[in-house]
Amino acid sequence: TVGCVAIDSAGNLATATSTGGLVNKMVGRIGDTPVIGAGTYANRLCAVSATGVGEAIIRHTVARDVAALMEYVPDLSLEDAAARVVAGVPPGKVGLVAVSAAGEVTMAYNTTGMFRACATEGGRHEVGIW
Amino acid sequence: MGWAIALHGGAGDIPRSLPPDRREPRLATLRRCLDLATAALRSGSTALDVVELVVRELENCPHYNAGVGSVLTADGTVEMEAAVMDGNTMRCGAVSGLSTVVNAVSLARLVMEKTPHIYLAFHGAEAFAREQGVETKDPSHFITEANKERLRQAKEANRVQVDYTQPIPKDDNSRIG
Repeated sequence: TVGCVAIDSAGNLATATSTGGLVNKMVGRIGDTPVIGAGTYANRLCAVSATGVGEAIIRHTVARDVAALMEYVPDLSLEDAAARVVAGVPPGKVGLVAVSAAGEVTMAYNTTGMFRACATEGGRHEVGIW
Repeated sequence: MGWAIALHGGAGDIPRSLPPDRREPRLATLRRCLDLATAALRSGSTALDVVELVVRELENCPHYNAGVGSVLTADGTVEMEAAVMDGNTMRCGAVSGLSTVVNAVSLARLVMEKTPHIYLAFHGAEAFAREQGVETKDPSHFITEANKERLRQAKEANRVQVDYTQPIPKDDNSRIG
């Protein structure tokens, strides 16, 4: 799976995710990526793209849950919201990247690793796997 | 506040012993995507345009599991899917079951922008792709030798695998229970 989240200088948030799914999946199987709110979600508060085992991500409505925490828990940071959601999914099942309307960036996962990268206008620049 | 961007190329059981020839091409693609994205954001591109731009690049990289390089179904076919969402308007588009569309993410965006719907799948999505004139290729274009081998191993082990599940040594069944 691949995905990207961004906020532009005008404050617009967006997310996109694309995948081939799982090796040896059943023909006709649909994963989390195209299920809005599961693997992909954005609103005026944040944008999220997830990766991992689609069935787990759908069950836990991962992307929407991050946005919901941002919406309903006062003063919660994006990093804490993402960490809380990822921690609630069985280990080895999920990773996500997210950006918030405040320009926060987080990349959280409970797998061994996640190919990931981020950059901000403020100078943060990261590329990593583990 | 300013702009910000994050991208991923999949999560999974990625061993720290991943050989350089499998690690470096993927890292190089991440760096290239980051450069593309930051340049676009600095020049005033919208977040929506940038996420589509980046995901198209990742789809075109055979080392990642989307577009060319997509993993295979039990029948040895590709069934690709993608989604896009605009945070301000909450407009969104999604596609599933694609076997010929080169950049599924762009078709998802067309669903968002050109239809009254959110989600098109399988033959309906393929027909919409033809109607919109997006680039398509024979399904064989998306299938790599590495993924044929991964499917063979997964079938042998009788399991499904996330993106970076490692091959199982012939003399080791500890990871399959």
